[in-house]
Amino acid sequence: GNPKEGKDEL
Amino acid sequence: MNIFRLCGDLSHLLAILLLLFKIWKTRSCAGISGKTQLLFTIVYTARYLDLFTSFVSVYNSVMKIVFLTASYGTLYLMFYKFKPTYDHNHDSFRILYLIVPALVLSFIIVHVYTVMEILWTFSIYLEAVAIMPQLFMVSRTGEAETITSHYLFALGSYRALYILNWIYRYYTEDFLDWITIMAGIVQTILYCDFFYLYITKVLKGKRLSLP
Repeated sequence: GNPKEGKDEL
Repeated sequence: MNIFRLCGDLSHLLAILLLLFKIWKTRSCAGISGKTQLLFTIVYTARYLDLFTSFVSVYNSVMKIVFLTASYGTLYLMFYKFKPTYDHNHDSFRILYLIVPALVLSFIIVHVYTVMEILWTFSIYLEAVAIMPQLFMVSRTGEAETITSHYLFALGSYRALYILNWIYRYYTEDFLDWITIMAGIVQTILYCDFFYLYITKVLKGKRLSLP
């Protein structure tokens, strides 16, 4: 999982 | 999306709406730190600029818009509509002591050097400590109204639930972001004292007052 592309959290 | 994340988001939403409700219903923002509210508005603005650059889901976008609108609405109520009720004498925490270190740290510990990424990282660091002026205010006045206590409890629970969400995501998706995790842990630790008082006093029907 790449957190930079994640950003699905608020 | 998992149950911890959803509960965290709902807890966050509840906190924000509780605060607006309290101010509107009592026509007063007594006991609420305008500085903490200003910091949260900076946090949401810096983080949710990605509304213009990336789309995740309708849920995600709607929540971001609600958080942004509610935080600007809260500032409007505090610094304009109900300004005479704002207790600024007790809201004396120096917020530059929080903003400057958060900004500096976001240039040092960051995933990639882009404007959006640095703004996002800054928002994560600033959010971790944004509650400090509010907790400082409660400690100065020595008490908090019950609804303010509910607000703080919901707000603190949100990041604690996010920690469970990160643990869950680590095992199920191999998702790991140390920046949010460390900041989230710091954020949750700041509430520990308050959680203790909330459970031992407010839940037993007593007003939150410090010894």
